[in-house]
Amino acid sequence: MAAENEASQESALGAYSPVDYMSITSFPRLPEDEPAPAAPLRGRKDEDAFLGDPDTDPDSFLKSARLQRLPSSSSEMGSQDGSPLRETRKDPFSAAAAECSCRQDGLTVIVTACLTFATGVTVALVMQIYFGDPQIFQQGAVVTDASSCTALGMEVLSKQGSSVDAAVAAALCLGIVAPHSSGLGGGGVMLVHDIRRNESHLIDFRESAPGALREEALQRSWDTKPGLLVGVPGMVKGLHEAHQLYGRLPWSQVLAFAAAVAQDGFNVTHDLAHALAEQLPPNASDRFLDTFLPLGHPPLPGSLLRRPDLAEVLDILGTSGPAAFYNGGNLTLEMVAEAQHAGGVITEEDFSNYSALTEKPVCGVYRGHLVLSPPPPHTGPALISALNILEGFNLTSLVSREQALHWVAETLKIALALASRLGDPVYDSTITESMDDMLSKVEAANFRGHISDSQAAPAPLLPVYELDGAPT
Amino acid sequence: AAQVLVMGPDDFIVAMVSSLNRPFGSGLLTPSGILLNSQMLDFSWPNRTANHSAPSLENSVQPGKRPLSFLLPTVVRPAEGLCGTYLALGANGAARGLSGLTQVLLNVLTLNRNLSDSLARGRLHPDLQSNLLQVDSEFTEEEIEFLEARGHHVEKVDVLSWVHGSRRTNTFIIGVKDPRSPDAAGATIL
Repeated sequence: MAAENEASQESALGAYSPVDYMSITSFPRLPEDEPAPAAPLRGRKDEDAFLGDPDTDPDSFLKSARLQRLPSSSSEMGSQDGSPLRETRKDPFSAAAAECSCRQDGLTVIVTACLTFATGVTVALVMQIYFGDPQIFQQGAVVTDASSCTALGMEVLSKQGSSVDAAVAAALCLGIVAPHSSGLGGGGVMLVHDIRRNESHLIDFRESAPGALREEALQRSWDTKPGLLVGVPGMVKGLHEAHQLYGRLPWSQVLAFAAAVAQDGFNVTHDLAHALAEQLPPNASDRFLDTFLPLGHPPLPGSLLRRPDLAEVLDILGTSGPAAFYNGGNLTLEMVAEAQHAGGVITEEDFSNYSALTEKPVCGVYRGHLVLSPPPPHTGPALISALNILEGFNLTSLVSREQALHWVAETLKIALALASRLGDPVYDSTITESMDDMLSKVEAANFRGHISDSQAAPAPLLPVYELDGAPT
Repeated sequence: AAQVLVMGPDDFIVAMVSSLNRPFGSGLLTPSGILLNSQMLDFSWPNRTANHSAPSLENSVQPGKRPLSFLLPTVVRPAEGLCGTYLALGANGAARGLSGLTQVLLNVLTLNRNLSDSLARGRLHPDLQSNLLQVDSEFTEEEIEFLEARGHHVEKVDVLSWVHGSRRTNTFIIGVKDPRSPDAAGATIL
């Protein structure tokens, strides 16, 4: 009876002991003709209950497990004459072994499923990192000439707008808040650099001369006919081009940010108040005075100014795109009429012919850094030339500031003289050659050789042509 | 000129400078509220200025042509690899802007000053037409005396140009305005 109980326990543990599965499966086999035990082997449920019985003494459990392992550790079964165990040809645990086999298959399925799932999740995460929108708002910075436009740029970034979206909104905002320095009727240049790809594009939306503009007309009456000074504005096409290349938010949404500034009003900046007080254009029209001096005198810094007219223009541009500005609509007709009324020669055709240029910036290497700047007709090459000249001086923190200032002054004289030779390369092929010279380190070393460490040059080293004759 | 500098979380750097030329451009305002520029003043033609400097043939007036420009949005990155200093700079003040940018780049890249200090330090500009070396109000008397001793004719002015900047070093980004500007602002997402 004790042996039967032991066999019963043995079978129970043989199938489910957590101690050593391989050892247990090498237990001595029982004979096929072994009489059925008085107490039947426990069924699966009973065994589960046994193993799961919280009242089972853990010490006796382990003791019995050790006892059952003893025979299997013997290499000579026949020497155990006193043992109640006999050799058998049939595995009494065949059912249990088959069950184990099934359980092994189940384990394989589970492991395979887990691995597949984990691989899928990993691949999805990697793809999200590289191709998806950033889930964590990282660092960024915006700087503009007006705090309200800086805040607007930050707002665009916070709404998952791209850097170019933020720049476009901020630039339009400046056209509202700082009308003395920029606006829809002007132009500019934008340099965009992609850090990851090390790619740069320059979008040049500088104004171009009207088709009917002649030097003689300007020479004769530029100061009495302000309409002659009006070039074809590039701002709208340039910003739209930048947005087409790099925008993430819809064009209409980006313009709506700026339109809200014009509609809701803004605080007059110190700079605008100063310009309205001291730099009003000569013969300012009634419309100009009504718009910017609504109370009849220059506004104080901080006072509220609204521009619902510009809000409406921005809404139209947001809906219709640059075509509303350039393709002969009301906005085009108004600008042409206003300029022609003031002696200008600009036409609707000039507007429809205008296009912003997308090109590569000029670049130079200065002390291990790549410096990117606009090509002609902008004076980026002169800036790089100045850096190339300065690179050869022993400019360190050990050199006195005064000595460094002297070198800088002499270098800038050369760079500015070089800048005065530049112009639009589309109209003069020699400008490309001048530009190549300016970017050359050898040429820079040549210029540096003409700079004295102790004396300012009495006369310019290079011929100087007219530079910024008018205040900008 | 107006400046916009952006370094966004998308790893793009944007530097933009725009202008109407003179304050309020031509002063012409359309019924829709658009101020028209006066950019044709940036062309060169004979006898335009009082100093009678030689006109530039390369920058003469021609239909469809773009005039010479000192709008200089500038970006700096490491020449090799990704690690190091990135800069976005802009300047106003026409030719004075070129002088200002050169000196700020020198302060950051050569003298290893931080961006705020680099923008704040005094700047100079040689006016080629008058042969005067203009220095701003940040210059000390000692510095001016030294320059004069070297043969420079120094003229002190309040402000030459505003240079704003943004800098990124690895993942740390900062936006800084020129302290001379009363209204500009730089904001950084931390």
